[in-house]
Amino acid sequence: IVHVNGLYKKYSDGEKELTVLKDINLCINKGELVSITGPSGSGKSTLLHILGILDSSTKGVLKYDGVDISNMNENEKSALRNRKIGFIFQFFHLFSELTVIENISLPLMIKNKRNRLLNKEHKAVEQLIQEIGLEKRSLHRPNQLSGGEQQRVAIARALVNQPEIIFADEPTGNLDKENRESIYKLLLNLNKDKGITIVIATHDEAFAKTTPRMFKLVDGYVM
Amino acid sequence: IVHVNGLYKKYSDGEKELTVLKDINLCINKGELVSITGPSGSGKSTLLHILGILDSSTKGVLKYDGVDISNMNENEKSALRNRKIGFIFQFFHLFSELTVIENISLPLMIKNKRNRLLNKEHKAVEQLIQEIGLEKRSLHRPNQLSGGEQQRVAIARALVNQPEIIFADEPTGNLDKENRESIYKLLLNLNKDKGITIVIATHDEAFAKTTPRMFKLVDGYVM
Ligand SMILES: Nc1ncnc2c1ncn2[C@@H]1O[C@H](COP(=O)(O)OP(=O)(O)OP(=O)(O)O)[C@@H](O)[C@H]1O
Ligand SMILES: Nc1ncnc2c1ncn2[C@@H]1O[C@H](COP(=O)(O)OP(=O)(O)OP(=O)(O)O)[C@@H](O)[C@H]1O
Ligand SMILES: [Mg+2]
Ligand SMILES: [Mg+2]
Repeated sequence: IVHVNGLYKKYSDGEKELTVLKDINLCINKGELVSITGPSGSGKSTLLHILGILDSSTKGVLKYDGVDISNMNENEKSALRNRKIGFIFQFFHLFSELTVIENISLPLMIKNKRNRLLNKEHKAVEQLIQEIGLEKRSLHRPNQLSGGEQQRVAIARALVNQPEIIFADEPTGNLDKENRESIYKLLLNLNKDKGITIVIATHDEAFAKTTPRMFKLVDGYVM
Repeated sequence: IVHVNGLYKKYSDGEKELTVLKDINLCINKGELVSITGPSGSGKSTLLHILGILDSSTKGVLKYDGVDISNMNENEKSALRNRKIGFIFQFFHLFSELTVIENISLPLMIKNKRNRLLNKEHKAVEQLIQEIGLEKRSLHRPNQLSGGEQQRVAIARALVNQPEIIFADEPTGNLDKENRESIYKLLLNLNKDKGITIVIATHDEAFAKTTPRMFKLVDGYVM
C-alpha cells in the first residue's frame, strides 16, 4: 500500500522556483488499478517518478506498507525498486547496446545477482516477448526497432520481476489500436489474476474512465 | 510535389534480411494534407525518413519537383532539407544542451548562416512559442520539460523555416486532448492558409480519417 502525505515537488533554476506538485495526498491500496490523468505539464511523470522511488520529493511523506521511504538508505531503496516495483518510462530508457532479450532480462539478472538466466527464467522472458508480439525482433537493439516496438520492450522489462506494483507512464502513447488493446488487456489481467497494483499515467481518457479509480492532476493539484 | 516509384527499404543484419518497405509507389501533390496510418512496425517512420531525405532507400526512385534525389550531392540535399522540409520526429531529437528558444531558432540560424537572429526573426520564434503554449518554459532545456512539452518544441522547430512540406511522425502521441486539437488546428491552418504540404504518420485513426487523403501501410505495402 502506497501512502502520500503533503507532497510537494519544486524545481529551482537559480532565482526562479517552479512548484510542480502541490500538497498531494493520496493512497493506493494493494491490488488497485488506478489511472492518473491531466494536461501536458500537469505533473504526471513527476508524481510517478516520486511514487516509484526514482526521484525524491521536496517536502512531504511517502510510505510503502507503513515504512517511510526517507528512512531507507540507498541500498534498501534500490532493493525495493528492483524487487517490488516495475516502472514503464514515458520514453522507455532502454539500453541501446543490449538486444530486446537482454534489455528485458536485465532486471532479473540484477535481482538474482547473476549474469545469466536459468532455464525457467529464460522461458519466462520468451513468454513475455511472445505476449508483446516481438518474437521476430528479439535480437534487435532499440535503434533497430520502431517506436511502438521499443515501447513494448519497456513494458515487458517492467514486468519481468513480477513486481507487486507497476507504474506505467503513458504506456500506449506510441501504439496502434490493436497493440494498445492488447497492452491494456495484459495490464488488466496482471491486476485481476495476480493482484498486481497498477498505476497508469495516461492521456487516453477513454481508457482512464474504465479504471476503477482515477486521479485528475491539474496544475500540480490532485482533484 | 513528391514522387516515389518502386521504393524498397531493406535492413540486413549479417545473414538475415528484413524488407520493411515493399514496392511503394505514390505521389504527394503540392498543398496536400495526407495521413499515413498502419500498425506498429509497418514502416511509417521508415517511409517518412526516406521521403524527408533523412535516409536512403535500398531501391527505387524519389523525386522532388521532377528532380531525382539520388542525383543530388550531400550539400544540395542538406540545403533542400533545411529550406524546404520540416521534420517532426517521433522522438523529437532535441538538443539537450540548448534551451527551448535555441532549439527552435537553430534551423533559422543554419539557413541564414548566422549565429544570432534578427529582430523580426526573434519575433517569429516568440510567436511560435506562444502558439504552442510554452512561453513559461522558453528558457528550459529538454530534460526540464514534460514529454508533451518536448513534443511541442519539436513541432515548432520544424515550422520555423516556413518549409514547403512538413513530415510529422506521430506529432501528438504524448499530448493531451486540448494540445492535440490545437496542434491539429495549427497544422490544418498551415495547410489551408499557407499551402504547406503536410504528411502525417499517426495512430490517431479518428484524425487520420479527417485528412483529405490517407495511405494505409500494412507490412510494408501501401494499401
Ligand atoms: N528538471 C526540471 N526543471 C524544471 N522544470 C521541470 C523539470 N522537470 C519537469 N519540469 C516541469 O514540470 C512540469 C511537469 O512535468 P511532468 O513531466 O511531470 O508533466 P506531465 O504531466 O508528465 O506532462 P506530459 O503529459 O506532457 O508528459 C512541466 O511543466 C515541466 O516543464
Ligand atoms: N535499423 C534497423 N534494422 C533492422 N530493422 C529495423 C531497423 N529500423 C527499423 N527496423 C524495423 O523496421 C520495421 C518498421 O519500423 P518503423 O519504425 O518504420 O515502424 P512504424 O510504422 O513507424 O512503427 P511505430 O508505429 O511503432 O512507430 C520495424 O519492424 C522495425 O523493427
Ligand atoms: Mg509525462
Ligand atoms: Mg514510428
